[in-house]
Amino acid sequence: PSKQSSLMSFFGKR
Amino acid sequence: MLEGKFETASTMKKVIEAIKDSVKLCNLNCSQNDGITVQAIDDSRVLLIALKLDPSCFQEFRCDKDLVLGLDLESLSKILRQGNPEDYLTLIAEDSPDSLLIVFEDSKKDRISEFSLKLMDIDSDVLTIDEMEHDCAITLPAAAFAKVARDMKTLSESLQILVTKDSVKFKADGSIGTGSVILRARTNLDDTKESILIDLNKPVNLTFGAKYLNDIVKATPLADTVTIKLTDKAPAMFEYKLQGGFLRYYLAPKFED
Repeated sequence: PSKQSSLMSFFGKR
Repeated sequence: MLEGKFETASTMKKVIEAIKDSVKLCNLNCSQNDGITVQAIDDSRVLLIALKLDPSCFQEFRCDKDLVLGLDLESLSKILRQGNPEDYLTLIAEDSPDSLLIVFEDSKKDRISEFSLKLMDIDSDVLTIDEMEHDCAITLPAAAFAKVARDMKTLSESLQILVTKDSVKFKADGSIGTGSVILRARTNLDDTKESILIDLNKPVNLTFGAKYLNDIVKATPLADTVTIKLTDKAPAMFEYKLQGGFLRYYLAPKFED
């Protein structure tokens, strides 16, 4: 029951 | 014009094999100062690949004008498999190219093979990755990490990594049971690439998707060791150093729901 996080929540779009 | 000649085809062959299962399409950015760089994100937006091949990675390198070469990696892989690892490999592109020329040379056997690969327009997000503060950095033999990642995937789709100042523990909790592997920090002065080094600011306990870790360890043939940088509640960085460059993977962690 662990949820995969997304890179988008950590890195900003250039 | 781009002309990049590798002393052996093996680096490029291994790099493409290491990333083609994670990303299907990517842009190769070419410039005189930086050589060839790639940033690519997998479709699920969980794994990011950053490749840097400095001009020093090449026997000869020139790039008169910055170029972006959009490639289908499965197609590139098909062509790269045509050359032997010890062949010279040269990548050639015109200033406004619609194809990439790939040349293998075996100087001993007087064999030259030439392939042209069609280029594509690829629209991809580019993310800004700042140099991150990390809670710990682990350097260990790449093969040892690959074995743990492959073995533990058979137990569970998640792998927990717990780091203290003197050990790294990998834990899997699956439907058939549980498993753990502990690797203790050690310095091997006779064979430094066999060492397990832990640089710890703060103990770490993070969970990652086993599938993605298994994609990452496809880079194992590229380097003797892998360095893993971990930070609480942030993507982990896995680095395979190349002669004059690197292949890095950034992997977003899993969190308790």
